[in-house]
Amino acid sequence: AEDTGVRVELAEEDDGRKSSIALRLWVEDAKKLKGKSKDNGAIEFTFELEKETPDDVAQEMVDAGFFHESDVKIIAKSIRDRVALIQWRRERICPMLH
Amino acid sequence: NSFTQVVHSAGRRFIVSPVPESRLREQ
Repeated sequence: AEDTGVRVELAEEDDGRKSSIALRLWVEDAKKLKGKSKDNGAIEFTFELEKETPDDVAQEMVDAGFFHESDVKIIAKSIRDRVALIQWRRERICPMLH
Repeated sequence: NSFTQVVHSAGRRFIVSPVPESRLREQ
């Protein structure tokens, strides 16, 4: 995945079955963001794989004051890349479940 | 721990905690 300066990782082990997964997001390189972000630390949240889109969550993070509006796309992309990887892994490792 | 902060927004719960030093990229 492209280096967006924003890191998103699983916050719990993925058993391949749950529809919602816990993710953790933090800024690795603040210079890649357009707006100034607060020194947030790591933001942990749950993501509904079937129901939600990374854009929705990114917008909520902006609304909650974690990031500037101008960075909503880079946040969404970072989440999207990680979610795509998780879904790819699930389909590859547990094809019977899909 | 005491550094953990919980932020609610649009029905979602964000849990904010410090990033462990080992996870930060070296500048």
